[in-house]
Amino acid sequence: DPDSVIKHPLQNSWAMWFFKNDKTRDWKDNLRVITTFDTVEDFWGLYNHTLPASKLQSGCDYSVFKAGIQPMWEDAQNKKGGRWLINLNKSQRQPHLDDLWLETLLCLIGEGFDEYSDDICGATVNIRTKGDKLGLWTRDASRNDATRKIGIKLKESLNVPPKIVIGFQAHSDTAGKAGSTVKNRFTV
Amino acid sequence: GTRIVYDRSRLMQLRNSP
Repeated sequence: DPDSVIKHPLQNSWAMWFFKNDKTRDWKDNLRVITTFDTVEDFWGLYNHTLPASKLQSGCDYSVFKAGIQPMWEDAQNKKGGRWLINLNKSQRQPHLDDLWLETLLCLIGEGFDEYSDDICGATVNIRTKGDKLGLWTRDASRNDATRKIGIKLKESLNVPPKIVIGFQAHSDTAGKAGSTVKNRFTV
Repeated sequence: GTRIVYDRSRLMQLRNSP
């Protein structure tokens, strides 16, 4: 059985990042790479040995981005991009958050966005008392067709009910503003 | 070149392989 001897290569190499909100330190110092991986087996090894997102302290994030892209909008490969954002209310963390995050990761590493997979930079889950957030980051917010197709695919893969609308925000609109005031460029 | 693609079921199957 070849599955038992050969690791299955991924199209991309990915880095998993952890952010812990320590106000005594600079924002960038709170952001660390946990590890990088480029095979299916190494992904599962990592996933199975890290704390589920729902068990992280409030203020923490996990991010999984293509190797070479930092999980911040200032990165050259994110700057012109944006994110599809799924807001969860407090009661959704226990039943849904870990499943949603895993499904997002499977779409990323499996190149689940078909011909638009090159538009993907990564994904982030933010654990927050007021409500967790899951974001799928793309590299160019001006690519309307790609952005919309990615949103549709994300919503479908995560089994988001049709009546729930998810929005896409350009990082250039988000930078320096409170979340509630940012307009959606697209919704699906 | 060809893109290396895995669907959900294949990734889940490989989760449980030795």
